[in-house]
Amino acid sequence: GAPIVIQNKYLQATFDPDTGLLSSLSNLETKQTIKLTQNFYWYNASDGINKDSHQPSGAYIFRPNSSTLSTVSRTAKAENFQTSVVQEVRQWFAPWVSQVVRLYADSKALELEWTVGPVPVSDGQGKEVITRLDTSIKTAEFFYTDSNGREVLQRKKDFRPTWQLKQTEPIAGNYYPINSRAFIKDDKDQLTVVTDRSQGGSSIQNGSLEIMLHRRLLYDDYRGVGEPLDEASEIFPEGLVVRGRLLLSLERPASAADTHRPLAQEVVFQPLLTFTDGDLK
Amino acid sequence: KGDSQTLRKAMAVAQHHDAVSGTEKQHVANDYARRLANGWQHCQVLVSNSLASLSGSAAKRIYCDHLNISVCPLTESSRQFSVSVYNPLAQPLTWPVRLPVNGTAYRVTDAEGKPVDSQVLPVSRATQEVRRNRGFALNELVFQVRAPPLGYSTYAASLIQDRPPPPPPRH
Repeated sequence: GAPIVIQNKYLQATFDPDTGLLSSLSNLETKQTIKLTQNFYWYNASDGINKDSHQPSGAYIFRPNSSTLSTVSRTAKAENFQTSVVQEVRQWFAPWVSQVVRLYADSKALELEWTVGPVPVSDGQGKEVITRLDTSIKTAEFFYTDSNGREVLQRKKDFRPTWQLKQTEPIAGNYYPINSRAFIKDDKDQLTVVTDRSQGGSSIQNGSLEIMLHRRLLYDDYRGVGEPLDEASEIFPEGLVVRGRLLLSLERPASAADTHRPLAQEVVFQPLLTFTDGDLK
Repeated sequence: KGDSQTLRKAMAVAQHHDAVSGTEKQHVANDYARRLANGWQHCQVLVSNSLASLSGSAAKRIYCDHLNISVCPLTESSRQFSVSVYNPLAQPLTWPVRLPVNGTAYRVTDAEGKPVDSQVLPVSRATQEVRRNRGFALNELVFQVRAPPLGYSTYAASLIQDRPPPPPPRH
């Protein structure tokens, strides 16, 4: 019944014992705490049969057929390992979705290593799988993504800074590219997510940040590629399995970049490991 | 003889907007992957030559491209191995390393022979499912490495215990 807690000298992450999901994140240096729930969801991809538009979701076009998300699982089976080098909680959501939440001893970031796939499509529904971080941060419809890995731009839901927007796609119309990081913030707290690859993301609800992880679609979008986005491999003929990492940092807005800039550099320019058998004198 | 030209050319091909955004046909995606993998193979020789020159050791260097799914035939089977860490950043690096192993306790030392705190954890269930029949590691050896700016460091790992039961999960 007690919450699962992983902690180092910088961060503390708490998990709800009933659901196995993250429930809060604290920065122990700055003494800030936010409510933080994270889970996995999927949008049902549009098949093009829609009164507003015949555009199916495909390689070029992200177009869910409604704004309603399906939850992969409301709870996760969780295992907790605590050692002097790393503390981790392994979460199992479904046969095709799992995650390891890690906190290394000297790290100022919480690592979420997600594994998604093969995405099941035997129900005839194409799926666009996301993870969503729901927080207590008061975002007032603003969020921030980087456009090219350098410049972080302010985004506002259903708004464009240079023209009067008539929003026709309530989800896809609010998605933006994330190349290395995205964040949400208010006066006190900034939650930054550093990604290990280019992804799409948005903040549809205040205080939330969602990031696209995987897509498996059943129809071509008629934009030129000529085939549905339905990748498989020799090892996984039933659909691609994808694994990636998100790094979360919680800081005061004024000093958040001091953490997320070096963090993103370490992700982009990762060290190169080589091995030799035996003792290398 | 290694070269970086092969990877350079593969990267040039992959600047096409379809490669950048993933809007290519599947057989084209497969071809991009093949070109990039071939380029990396050539680069590995180049990196090995450079590290041999810098370290003064001609020992054969192995690359483990599937560490993200806990697959590395060398660390899974060897009782003693070394890890060299090259840091491409212009600032000192501290980085967690996770290596697939089959032993349950290892002695890890830095280049000066000082012991480094290390732990062995069982491979996660998800990883076992992802890698299917490609890897056999039961555990992962985890430790923090440090490397100087634009430089490298070397760590040695040797097996000190084989096959006691892995630690039970706390929950």
